[in-house]
Amino acid sequence: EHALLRQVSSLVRRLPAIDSPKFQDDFL
Amino acid sequence: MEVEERQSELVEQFVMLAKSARGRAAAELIAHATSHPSLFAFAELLAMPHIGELQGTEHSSSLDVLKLFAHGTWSDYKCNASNLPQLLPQQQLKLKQLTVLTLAETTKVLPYDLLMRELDVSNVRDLEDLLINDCMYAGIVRGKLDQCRRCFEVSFAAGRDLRPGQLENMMQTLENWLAKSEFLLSNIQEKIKWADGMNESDKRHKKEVEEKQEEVRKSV
Amino acid sequence: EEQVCLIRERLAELYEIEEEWTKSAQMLSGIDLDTGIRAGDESYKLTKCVKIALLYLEDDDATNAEVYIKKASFMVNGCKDEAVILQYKVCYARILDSKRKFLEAALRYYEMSQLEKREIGGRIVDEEELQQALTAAVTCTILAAAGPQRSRVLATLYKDERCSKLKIYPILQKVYLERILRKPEVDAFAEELKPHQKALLPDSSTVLDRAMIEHNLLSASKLYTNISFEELGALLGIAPDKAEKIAARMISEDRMRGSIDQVEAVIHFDNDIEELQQWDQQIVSVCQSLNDVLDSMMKKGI
Repeated sequence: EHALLRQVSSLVRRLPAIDSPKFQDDFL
Repeated sequence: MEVEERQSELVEQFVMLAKSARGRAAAELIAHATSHPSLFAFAELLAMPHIGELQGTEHSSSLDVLKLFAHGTWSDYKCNASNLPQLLPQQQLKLKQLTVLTLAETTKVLPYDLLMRELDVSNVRDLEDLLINDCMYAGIVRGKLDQCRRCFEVSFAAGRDLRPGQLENMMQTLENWLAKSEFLLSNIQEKIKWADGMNESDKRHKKEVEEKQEEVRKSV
Repeated sequence: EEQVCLIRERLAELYEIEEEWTKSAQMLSGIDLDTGIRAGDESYKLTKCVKIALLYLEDDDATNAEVYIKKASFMVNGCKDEAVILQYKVCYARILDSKRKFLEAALRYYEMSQLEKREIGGRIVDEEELQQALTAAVTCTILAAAGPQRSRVLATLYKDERCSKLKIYPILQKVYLERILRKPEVDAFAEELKPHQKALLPDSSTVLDRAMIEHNLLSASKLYTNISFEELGALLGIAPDKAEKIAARMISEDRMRGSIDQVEAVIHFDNDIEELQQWDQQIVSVCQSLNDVLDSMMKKGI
């Protein structure tokens, strides 16, 4: 299922969800 | 998802046409598909028997173009331009759009210098116009342009056709994600348990203090 | 007095046939509505005030028209004549439009475009007129100052499927989706505008320029974390210092979030949402995508 693979590929690329230094401070 | 939804009908149309197209007709179908402004998926077409039959025929360069659009980038085209037919302007634009998707696979922050080199763009204005009009407004990527850091931060990019060998990476990433999610989940559960424990001991402590208070009150 | 009144009405008709709108209005406004024999006839007075206002508007004279429409506003509530009421509404919307109170005008045009009863005062209001009112509503909304209220009206218009049939729809869509409008699109839109909508403002830019620049600036703030004024000027098609001035005004009026670094000549757009919320949104959309994948798999029986 190529369409499914493309969707998973797009999904996988969005991980990790956010990794900006500012986020680390906010999260901590 | 929106991109997939929008192009799924198109994919079906071209696959349907590919069932009956042979030789020149198949080559023209490839040119039509790789020029269509809303189509960014070519694996299904590439998998069609009549399309594969172009290999070794006078139309095999069309098959090469389809492979380029399924998995390649603008740089691949430039390296191989002598063996490939001259791309139409709309095909060139599409290949550049697909190149942005491929670059977004490797990292979420795309430096302008990398983009300008890979897309053959000479200045920031043209690069940003391409990213704005032909990528963000086309719905294939979402993100923010940062001129001070001269980079494009990608928050979403539509998926391209998988290149051979990419499936394993993807499975591995999913495994990691699963492991990390489980770890995070157990971590959160542990924290919840710790918080409950703390809550209990606070309650006990509070009760002891109240009892002591009562005793003191009675004795006074 | 009665004869004078009749002669004035007749002369006004003749001027109107000659399309001498202001002369026709002046002829009618010479009729004494306050103390003459007609003073008691509210309906006659209302009809005349609306008529005079409409005539002044034909010459884009919103000031005089407003004088009479204000008079009419005290009488319109008691009026039973639907045709006059509709004329009053049209007139009022056009005066707001002429006075560049675009958002109020848009709301009134939109209200009129939704007219249910088509047969009014023996006259049929046809589809074409409703479409004109809808187009006028879209035009005024686009020309209105960018901000939350305009966004709400844009959303209402964009979701009204009648708009998708209008010639102006492509630009409505881009404005609603907060997309940058390029010069060719703006020029095409400008051709449909009335003279007063292209009038010069004190700073010698036009109403349209200002609306478009503000819109594009807001659209740029959705695409950029920061941008140099040099590039912003190139993007908006204006001088960098003008871009800076407009950006500064919008930030000070709290219609855009950001800060200006004049030393570096860069504007930094603030994100409305905190990093943590951004993370939440990212997680939500990742999970949404995961659900979409699982739904697709379900659909395909995998």
